[in-house]
Amino acid sequence: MGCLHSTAAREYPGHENPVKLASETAFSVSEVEALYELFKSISCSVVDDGLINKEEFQLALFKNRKKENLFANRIFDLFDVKRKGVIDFGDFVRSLNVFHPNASLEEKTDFTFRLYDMDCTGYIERQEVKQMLIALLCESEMKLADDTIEVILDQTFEDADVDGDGKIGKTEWSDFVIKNPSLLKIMTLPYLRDITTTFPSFVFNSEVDEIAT
Amino acid sequence: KFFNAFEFISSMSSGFDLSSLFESK
Repeated sequence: MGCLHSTAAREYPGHENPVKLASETAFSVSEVEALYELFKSISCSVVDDGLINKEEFQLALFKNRKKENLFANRIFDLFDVKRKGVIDFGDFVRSLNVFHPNASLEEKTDFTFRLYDMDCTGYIERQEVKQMLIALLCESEMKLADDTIEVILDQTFEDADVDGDGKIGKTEWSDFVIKNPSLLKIMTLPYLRDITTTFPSFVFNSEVDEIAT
Repeated sequence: KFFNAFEFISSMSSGFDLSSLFESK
């Protein structure tokens, strides 16, 4: 018989077990525990209910709960996996994990597909891309002529919409991303590889007890 | 060079940074 090591992590009532979450993600158990401290802090900033609502998410990101930002809204909607208008701890960790350098390209590709499929139709439609483009231009106070936007959309769909049905399906998106890998650049946050070192300020009680049996 | 709509969106959203979450304490 060899010497077995078991990991005893804290239990968080009402939230998923950190060991289970670590086993499903690229985060270690101690990193998941550190993320719990962060989650707790964000989730009690407006309503102390153990869940992150959109205002709390915006407040954490921008220090302003009313700031409108389309990209942040979309990220919140995707983190809100259960579509309840709030993010629970398990979904917070699993969603952050997609941005981890060690997460698979498949996960990142799928996340970006859902990011642009704003109406959840299973396709990225021209109207959705146009809406996002215009909203981001407005937020950036940049101006592009309508004709220029249409040309950009024409060329994009000519390249990505291989079957020419006016919308981009999942397979078409995967192929398009393979040809344009820069589109996944926003999906990898290098600092997630070592969050407890990069952001020591949010780590309080995250030590893990290693018990030899 | 052809600049596709998604590259455009990615570049414009580059100011969005989840790292702010970690500095929220």
